[in-house]
Amino acid sequence: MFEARVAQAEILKKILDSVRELVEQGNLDCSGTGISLQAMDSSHVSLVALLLKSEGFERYRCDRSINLGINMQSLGKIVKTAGNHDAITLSSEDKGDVLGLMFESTEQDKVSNYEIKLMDVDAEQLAIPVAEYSVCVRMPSAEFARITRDLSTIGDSVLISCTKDGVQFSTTGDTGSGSIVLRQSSSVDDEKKAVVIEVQEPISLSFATKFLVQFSKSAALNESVTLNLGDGVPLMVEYPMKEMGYVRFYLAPKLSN
Amino acid sequence: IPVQKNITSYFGNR
Repeated sequence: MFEARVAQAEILKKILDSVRELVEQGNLDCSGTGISLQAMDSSHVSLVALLLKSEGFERYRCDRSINLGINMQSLGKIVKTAGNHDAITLSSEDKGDVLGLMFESTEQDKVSNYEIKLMDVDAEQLAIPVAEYSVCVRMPSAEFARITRDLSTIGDSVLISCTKDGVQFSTTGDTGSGSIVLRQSSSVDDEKKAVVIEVQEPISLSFATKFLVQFSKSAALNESVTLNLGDGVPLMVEYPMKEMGYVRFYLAPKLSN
Repeated sequence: IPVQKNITSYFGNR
């Protein structure tokens, strides 16, 4: 028996919004420690890794580890029908073929029950090693969304160059070019609005703009985002979710051949 | 022309 209850549907809505355009289907791996999901986009250059820790749920029970193969669009559509403040309980029998969803309104005067058919999702599980990153940039997630959106009007690659002085996002396209530099915040009145740049070694790497734009749509998950860059490893973009866990996106760099 | 490797080439199978 698997059962997980979140107090507010809002967080699940935000999580599903952040991954469902990138990932069509995936396996929710449910175990005693929580729910995780690893899924690639259809072109296999990016990967989403989601972790929802059991402590982040109001109630959590998973007697034995199970894989729930889910169509993300279907799940997203159903969860969207819940009120933001509704409690949501996800459930599945050990050998069940459906994922049950129960929404309860705050006044407990409305209860909705849905079932989604489970599917066989053939997804390879990858071991993601802990990478040594050369650069870690923490910045407001809204700013990251704005920068990627603004540069996406010009070019299909964004070069991210980082030194101790700042981080530069630049692009070139048929119609011209553009670049935006962010400097490290000198005074930090508000942690969430700060730009913090940690540099072990300066680095410049190029990435597909359309994926950065996709990732940056997760801004609702956290006011801050971290970009982790290293030589020879994929970019890791992380949106932490307080006690709940995180959504991480990995993207292969564009390498000149 | 820049190339993007498959993301699986960076991560091992579990």
